[in-house]
Amino acid sequence: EITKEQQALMKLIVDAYNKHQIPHDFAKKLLQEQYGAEENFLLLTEVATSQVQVLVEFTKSIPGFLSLDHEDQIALLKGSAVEATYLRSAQVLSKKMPTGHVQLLEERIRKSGISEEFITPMFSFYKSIGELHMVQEEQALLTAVTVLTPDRPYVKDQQAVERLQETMLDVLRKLCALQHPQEPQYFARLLGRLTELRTLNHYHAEMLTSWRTN
Amino acid sequence: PASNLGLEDIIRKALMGNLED
Repeated sequence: EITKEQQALMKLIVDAYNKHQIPHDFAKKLLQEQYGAEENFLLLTEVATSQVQVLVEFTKSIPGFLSLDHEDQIALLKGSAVEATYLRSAQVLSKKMPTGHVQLLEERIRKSGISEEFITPMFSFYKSIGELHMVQEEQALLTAVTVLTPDRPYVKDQQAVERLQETMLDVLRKLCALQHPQEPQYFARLLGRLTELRTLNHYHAEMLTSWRTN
Repeated sequence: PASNLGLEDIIRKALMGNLED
């Protein structure tokens, strides 16, 4: 059973998640104009920057986050930005979109100079997120759980972060049970995606190095 | 350009609220 307080928390987080989206202009550019590899690279870096800003705005709305030590706030965001961005992209790509949009976005990523060894795990992750058919509440809470990971580098007060993360996990666990009564493993599957995200984070660092060199 | 700004700078600026910088 989800308590009234948990329901209020969930609403707050979903509202914040929906409110903070990448600017419409970017989305439009991504879908409308044809670019070569170099322009795709530049566009994707701009979008990535915008996604980090969106992530920060969302995170500021998570109750308790701004009460954490300021440097810990930065450490958490720095440690989770890549994972949260992949998560958001996966959710965008698994949304229902007009015909051809998903293919166009995929093409843009594939033709931006990223080598195939990184593209494969990236798209495999996008696919595995799509298969979960998460509701908005689950997406928003999973993103909050990702940001509030206590063992990121340079986090000093891990216990304070853990308490916040536990609050989110508790709501998410209850929500999964309510949303997917036929699938008792659903919550565990969501947490499994977080492990997959950590692997992607590792790939991402290597990918950036090779991308810059190219 | 934004692509030359480090991740930490982007985060610090966004946390302080001056996105337009």
